[in-house]
Amino acid sequence: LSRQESSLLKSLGLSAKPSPKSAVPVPPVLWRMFQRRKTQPRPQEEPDSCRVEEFNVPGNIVRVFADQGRFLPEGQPRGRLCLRKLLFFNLSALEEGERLTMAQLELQFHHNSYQPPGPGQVLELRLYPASPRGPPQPGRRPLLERSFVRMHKSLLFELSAALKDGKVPGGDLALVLEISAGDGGSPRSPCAGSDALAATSLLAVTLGRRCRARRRR
Amino acid sequence: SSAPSPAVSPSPLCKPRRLYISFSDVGWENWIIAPQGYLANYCGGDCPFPLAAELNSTNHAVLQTMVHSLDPRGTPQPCCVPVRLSPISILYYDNSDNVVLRHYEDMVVDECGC
Repeated sequence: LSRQESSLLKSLGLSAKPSPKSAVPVPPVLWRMFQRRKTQPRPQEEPDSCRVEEFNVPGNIVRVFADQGRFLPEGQPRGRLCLRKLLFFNLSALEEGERLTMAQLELQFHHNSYQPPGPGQVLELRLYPASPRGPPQPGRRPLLERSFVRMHKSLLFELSAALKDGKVPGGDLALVLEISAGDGGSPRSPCAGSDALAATSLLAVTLGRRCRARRRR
Repeated sequence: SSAPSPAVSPSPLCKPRRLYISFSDVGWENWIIAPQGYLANYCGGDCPFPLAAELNSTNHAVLQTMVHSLDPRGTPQPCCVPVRLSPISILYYDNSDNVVLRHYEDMVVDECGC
């Protein structure tokens, strides 16, 4: 039976039967997608099962990776820099032959959304490529830059273009996130709101080997 | 597990039959989050001579039933097999404790044929 089970799991694209150590909560985005697919009426035409309609990209596997990084440096940030954090995503679960077609970084904040943003609460965010061991080399260009106000509960960043050709070198993704005070901020609390970073996650859509073969045909 | 047939008299002809697959029955409940099971169905029944139009038969099946009617010992009747299947999505934990939503094709038998 176990040999049969192994071959069944293999045909389902799994190298071994998963045995989760901890039942982490299901990310709401995946629940929503699952429920929508379960309840939507069957279309007249055969749907493209190798396409993720919710994001309009090729793919049949959607994963959410939790950030395993740490804050940098260990001491208090100085000057206009409010926060520096190494973001580290272990992408070893991606199987050989899978192609990354979308990567979306989400930063979640635990702001009080009833409190309107005041002066000095515009923050600037930069994201640099990094190695898992440390911060980026000085002078490196950021992958992306954006200004935001404190009121945002969640920020989404499209990283697909930044990850060249859908390949993730070494099977991991390491980035450095910097949040600094924007121009015209209050001199008394220029970094207000930057400490509210609650969680970071990476949503990845991939195209499995079977789908790739089908699409080629 | 095969659920009991509906109250109507069971047809011996090839058609989809009700089959609910429960992931706990196969011991996969600790890593599959949702669904807990699904109506997968299976194909069952005969493909007798002459093949009726509603049996979704291939030309090969028509000829095979003819040969079978002439030589029942040497040539079997055609098989009743799925001709249209539909996909389902499954939410599960992988070996790194990530949550994965995966779309699997050909999981539910919608139509059978000979």
